Amino acid sequence: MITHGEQGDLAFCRAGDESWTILRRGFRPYDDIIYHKERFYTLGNHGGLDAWDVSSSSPKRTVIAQVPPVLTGGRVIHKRYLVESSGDLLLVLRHDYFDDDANSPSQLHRTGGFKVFKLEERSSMNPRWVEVKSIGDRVLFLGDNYSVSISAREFPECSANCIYFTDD
Amino acid sequence: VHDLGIFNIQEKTIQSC
Repeated sequence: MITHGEQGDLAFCRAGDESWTILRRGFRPYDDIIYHKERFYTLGNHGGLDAWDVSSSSPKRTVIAQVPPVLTGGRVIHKRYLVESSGDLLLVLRHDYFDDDANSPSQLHRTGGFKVFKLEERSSMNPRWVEVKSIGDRVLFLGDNYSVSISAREFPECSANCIYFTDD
Repeated sequence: VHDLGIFNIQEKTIQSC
């Protein structure tokens, strides 16, 4: 499953298909996609999380979490990432540097920090995002196309409980 | 200005690269 083209159309292709199938068109409707627990999850550009079952000839969309987490204190979300870590689905919000002094252009477009949320699935209620204060020994690598997590125990060159990010 | 680095979740600090 991908978003592609100038408009960021959502499309998928199964093994054996001879062409891509467009699922949704629009102006960049999705921020990120991940495959998690045998389903594709898409993060809408307003933060809503959907799951897609593309096993049948008519793919089905299920709304998982409509209410996205927000940032407080004047911080503006710069980018959202989906990443799987130790079996959990994480949503990472990247925000710009926030400075009360509006006349400090040197800090424009600099990342100020991140907030990490975990999708908490409760049997009787809709799943919801819960802030995570620590990811233990995990290490996140956030990318424009895909994000991954690894264990700092297995890769001691990396710092635990840290997010490695690149310029987008 | 490049915008890349390592963010420490506990300390909420960024180490620029």
